[in-house]
Amino acid sequence: TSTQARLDGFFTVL
Amino acid sequence: MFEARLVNSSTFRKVLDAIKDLLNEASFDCSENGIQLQAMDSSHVSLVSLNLKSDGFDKFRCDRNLTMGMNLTSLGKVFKCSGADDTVTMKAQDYADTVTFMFESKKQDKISDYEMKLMNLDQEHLGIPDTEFSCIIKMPSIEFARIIRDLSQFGESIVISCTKEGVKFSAQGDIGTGNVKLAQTHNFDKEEESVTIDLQEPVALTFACQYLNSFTKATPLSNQVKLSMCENVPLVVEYQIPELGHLRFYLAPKIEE
Repeated sequence: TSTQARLDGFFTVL
Repeated sequence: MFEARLVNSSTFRKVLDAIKDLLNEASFDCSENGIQLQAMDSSHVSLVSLNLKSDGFDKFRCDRNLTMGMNLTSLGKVFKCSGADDTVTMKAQDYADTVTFMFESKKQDKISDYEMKLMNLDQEHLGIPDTEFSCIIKMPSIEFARIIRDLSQFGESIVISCTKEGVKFSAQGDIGTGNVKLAQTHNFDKEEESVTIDLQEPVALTFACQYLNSFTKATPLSNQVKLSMCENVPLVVEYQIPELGHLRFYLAPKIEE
């Protein structure tokens, strides 16, 4: 099984 | 004062068609450099990044930076009122709460204008780090759309794996499995039909079909699509908009547990 990652962890909030 | 004129209003309509599945509303940031949009879908799995350069417009004036929050369903309704060959001019005053779209027919015998209310959207801007990608695949956008559509019948996810031999798209599910392999082909006469792979190291990543299918709604914008992949980094799917800019989609991978 695989889970869907979210983008929040990849990008930084400016 | 903001004013932007685009002879091919259909290009903007195609951009809208390409993003409306993912976003209900979005802020268009206007500056002297052009129009930018950056927004994540509601589940924070994908991000849309649009860049339209000011010099790609037939006329562009932006005296003061302006953020125009728009409901994309409403914007779609406005553009539905345009003819395929119409020219569009977007106008907004500084600090305005409305934007006006004027459509002119080719022969200048029909002019229509629509004023749309703007929204105050509290959207955060994200810093997207520069990534050294393991592989960059360029291929015909129609072929990419076809493969994603075909393989979506087999499962909810597609594995994209890239080696020096080529790129392989795979899906599996209850009815069985599907694999599509593409080798590099360089067609010097028809550049847009080429498949090219710039590989640093082999990579295989899994992505949700639902999002990949949404991205392919941008196919009418460009003959080629560029896929950039790297382990543990979002996939970047890029459509160049000739002479105007680009539309990029970022997609978080599915991760094996």
